[in-house]
Amino acid sequence: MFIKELEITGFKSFGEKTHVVFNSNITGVVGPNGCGKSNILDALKWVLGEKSVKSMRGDKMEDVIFSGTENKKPAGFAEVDLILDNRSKIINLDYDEIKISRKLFRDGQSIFSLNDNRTSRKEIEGLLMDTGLGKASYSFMQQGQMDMILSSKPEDRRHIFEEAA
Amino acid sequence: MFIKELEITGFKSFGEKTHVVFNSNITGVVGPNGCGKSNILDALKWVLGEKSVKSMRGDKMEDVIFSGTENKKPAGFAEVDLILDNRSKIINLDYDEIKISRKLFRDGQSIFSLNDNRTSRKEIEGLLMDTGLGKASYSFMQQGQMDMILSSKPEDRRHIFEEAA
Amino acid sequence: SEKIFMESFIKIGENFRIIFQKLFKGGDVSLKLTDETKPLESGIEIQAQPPGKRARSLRLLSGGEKALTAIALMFGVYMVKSSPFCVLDEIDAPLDDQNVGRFLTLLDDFREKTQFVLITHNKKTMSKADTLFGITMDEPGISRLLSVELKAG
Amino acid sequence: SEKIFMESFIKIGENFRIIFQKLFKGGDVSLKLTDETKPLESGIEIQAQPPGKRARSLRLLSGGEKALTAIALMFGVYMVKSSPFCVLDEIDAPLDDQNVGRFLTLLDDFREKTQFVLITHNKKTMSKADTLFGITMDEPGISRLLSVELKAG
Ligand SMILES: Nc1ncnc2c1ncn2[C@@H]1O[C@H](COP(=O)(O)OP(=O)(O)OP(=O)(O)O)[C@@H](O)[C@H]1O
Ligand SMILES: Nc1ncnc2c1ncn2[C@@H]1O[C@H](COP(=O)(O)OP(=O)(O)OP(=O)(O)O)[C@@H](O)[C@H]1O
Ligand SMILES: [Mg+2]
Ligand SMILES: [Mg+2]
Repeated sequence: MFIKELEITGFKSFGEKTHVVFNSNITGVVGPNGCGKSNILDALKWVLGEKSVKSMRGDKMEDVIFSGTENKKPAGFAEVDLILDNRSKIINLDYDEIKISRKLFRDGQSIFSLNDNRTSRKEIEGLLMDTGLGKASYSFMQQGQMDMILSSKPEDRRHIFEEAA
Repeated sequence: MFIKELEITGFKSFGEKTHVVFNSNITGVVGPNGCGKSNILDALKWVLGEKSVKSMRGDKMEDVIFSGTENKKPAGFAEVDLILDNRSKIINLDYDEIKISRKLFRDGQSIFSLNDNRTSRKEIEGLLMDTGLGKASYSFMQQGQMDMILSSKPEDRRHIFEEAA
Repeated sequence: SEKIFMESFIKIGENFRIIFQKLFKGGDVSLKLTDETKPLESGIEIQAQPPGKRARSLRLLSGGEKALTAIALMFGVYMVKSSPFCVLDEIDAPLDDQNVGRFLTLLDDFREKTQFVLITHNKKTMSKADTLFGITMDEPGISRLLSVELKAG
Repeated sequence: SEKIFMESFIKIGENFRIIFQKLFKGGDVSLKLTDETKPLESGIEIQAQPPGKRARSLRLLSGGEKALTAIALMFGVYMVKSSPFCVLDEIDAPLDDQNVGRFLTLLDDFREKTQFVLITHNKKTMSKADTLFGITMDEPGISRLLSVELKAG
């Protein structure tokens, strides 16, 4: 599988470090309303460099940091680490495994890392450019968003087709 | 029950006359995608005087007339008859039963009837004014529309509250 | 006028809270005017906080939490000025099993005065109905009322 | 440029038709530029006609028909330029049982090259998954990965 592991700490409702290991081609994610399933999708988008706060349902980027409950203090930062299988060299780097990390502190400081070496979002975007991963619209079909391409005006639909070309 | 019977002829996918008798307080309507369930809701809205073509998912009012299939010709008109239990006199007329009918021909001619006597939409609207029936937003919670009141801007939410006042 | 609007608005806010707390088994909501000096023009602010969670923007709520909150609000309005019937078209679609159950229990508070028509694909909702109408399209493009299943008792 | 866009656009149109006809067991679709002289600026017209029905405005399609049509289009695009993984968040919600089944069968055409993550409340979809992760909030407001159920075979 392409996505091997995902580690989520302090991101949205993941107030505790959560480690997800993927080992099959079709993984189901289930649970009651509000338990955090769509937040996992948000975590994946976010670690891949998503800039749009709105597309993560927030008002400001700080909204992705775990904001606490009655019994647990808010987190000081949100961090998501993604481990990818790169044996097919879909990403143009000479590694069989690639780790992409993103960390955001409350003061706004944002850190991207590639295999634990600090890098920039631009760098990450560049690497993902031709893999199809960089563009959210293919890899993520979000809850309640499917209708949009059919209900939008003809002029507004272009972006999906432009991304594919 | 308040709605006793509904007869639908030539309205949307109801190419054949369909008679629905209601005899309980909670009626379920089930069936596969596209079979016509939401069209029944549209028929009810329409016979009560709905003016907005958009709210019935059409582009023009003529879109509610059965437009035919490979094996059946388009209908010349759409007609919906609604029979209401008025023993509680919720509608200010001295009848225990009230029949409201609406018929639309392809040439645009539109006929409203009350107990088989021709009347105008304004008349129907006036009768329904204080019953809560006239205003679609209470009586109809449409597919995919529930989200809107929460996602709309504060200024745009007023109409629901104004209708209730 | 202003007085009438404010009375009904305040009542809706109370109903909204009561129903929300029934559906969520706790939590809190608030319904406010953005500008209290202009009740007839002001926008309306909604806050909703499921139990154990902090109040956040409505947008951060999950799909199912939003649906349940919208149901609480619509029925809160309904309690102030109801209609003798109510057609609900697949409003249970985003809800998990437990929340469908809570929504169906809510209908019991209204069913005496209100005739409900529930369009649904959900088996729990189907079993709540006293009568079930099946719509089919055996002949493509033509809707037919195929079956009326009456439940005993 | 223009040539590249048109090539991929035409391919998407063909894929869209193939997938639509698989999901609907028939019917037809068309994907056109509103202005064929300006491929890089033109809007895009979509027509979809389920089997046995006449082509009408997309808006007149039912909730489930729209969802299935959108799935056909998104996967049609996907065939032209795919990503090694795809996360689908409750896209089966508006579908009846039969259409959920057809959607799941469609995934078989893609699963060799694409890793899918399916967020769902639907039991049929759950049984299609090789692995199931359960997320819970036993402690309110804090998500936990509670269970990993691996299916044999
Ligand atoms: N920064 C944050 N801190 C803590 N909790 C958050 C934060 N952002 C969002 N949440 C919570 O996450 C929850 C939403 O999670 P999510 O959207 O993943 O639910 P879901 O499992 O997809 O549910 P559904 O089945 O209803 O779609 C909300 O209750 C919201 O309050
Ligand atoms: N004027 C018309 N003539 C014939 N058929 C029509 C007309 N208007 C709409 N239809 C058809 O009605 C069907 C939609 O019906 P409806 O929206 O009631 O489905 P539904 O049972 O609610 O399905 P879902 O479960 O997917 O919501 C569409 O296939 C559409 O083509
Ligand atoms: Mg969700
Ligand atoms: Mg429908």
